[in-house]
Amino acid sequence: LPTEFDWREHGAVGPVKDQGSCGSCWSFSTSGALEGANYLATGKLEVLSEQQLVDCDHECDPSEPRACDAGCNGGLMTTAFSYLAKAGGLETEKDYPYTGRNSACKFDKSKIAAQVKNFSTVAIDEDQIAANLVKHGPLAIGINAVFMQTYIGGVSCPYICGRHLDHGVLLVGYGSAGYAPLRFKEKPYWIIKNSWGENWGESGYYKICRGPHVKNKCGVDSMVSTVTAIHTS
Amino acid sequence: LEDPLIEQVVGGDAENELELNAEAHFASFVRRFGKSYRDADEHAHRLSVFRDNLRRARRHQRLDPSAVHGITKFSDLTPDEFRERFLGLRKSRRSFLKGISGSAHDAPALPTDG
Repeated sequence: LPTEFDWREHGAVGPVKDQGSCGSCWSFSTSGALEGANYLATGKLEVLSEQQLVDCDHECDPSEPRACDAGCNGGLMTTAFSYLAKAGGLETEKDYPYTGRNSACKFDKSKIAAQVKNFSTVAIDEDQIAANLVKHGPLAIGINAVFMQTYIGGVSCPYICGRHLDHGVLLVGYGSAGYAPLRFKEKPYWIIKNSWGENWGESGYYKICRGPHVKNKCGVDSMVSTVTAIHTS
Repeated sequence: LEDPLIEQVVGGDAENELELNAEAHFASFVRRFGKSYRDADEHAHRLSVFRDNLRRARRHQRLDPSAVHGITKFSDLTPDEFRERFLGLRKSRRSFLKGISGSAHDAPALPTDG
């Protein structure tokens, strides 16, 4: 495993977006993971649509039939991957632009830009998470966002943080040590792409500590999924 | 949440300044994030939420000293409003694990040494 890794340096991460006042974080996490997988499969970075997931994905979780993806009212990345595998794939942002509101499905199969080959869920093991990140590209993850409402920058490593998950984001890399302004201590961290615009956090990104002494901080290791895209020439 | 044993002591006057100048901070927050409120009552309500969030940011700073916490574009929202409008992960981790334990989607273990 490399001591540090960042998919942004390899061109596999699209621009930071803003979900607006809509509980669609799960669609940004899903599209971001597929963008990275599609980049690995085709060598092209296509910026993909979240609105198609908001409007068209009402897939339910096999283990919990009442838990279905519901646009601005919430969803889950693994059921979104299931929807994409069944629907055929995801259009580009350009062809199916984001509005931040639930609306009728306007999916056009002829405009599919990325197709899901399969998806997997990773065990709660930071080495396995790092290995899957390096191998499969950015990962869709859940996190507890309680400290993110007031976060401005640095490496977040709260003494106490709940592990019930309420936000979906994209894990794009990891660093070996980040300078912690108030603590003068170096902390290894995950690099997380959020969907609250570039005027939040560190240009839209969040860093949270990782490592054997702080495992699964804010639940960051406990809902991790990878997706692989169908290779097209 | 009891105060952590080791407490980063940020300059006391900085904390009092935040409280004393909440209105000035709120005015610059409104300008910076282009906020607008329907009427004077809403403005007053948002100012009181903002003041609570200043205290919340200070508490977060104490609990999370290796990051920087403060005024963000969400500083005029209560924690509930923030959760309802800007999150959206639908299921708890527990049911997620129930869904995946032994499921066809478990990722195979990858080599991580060497």
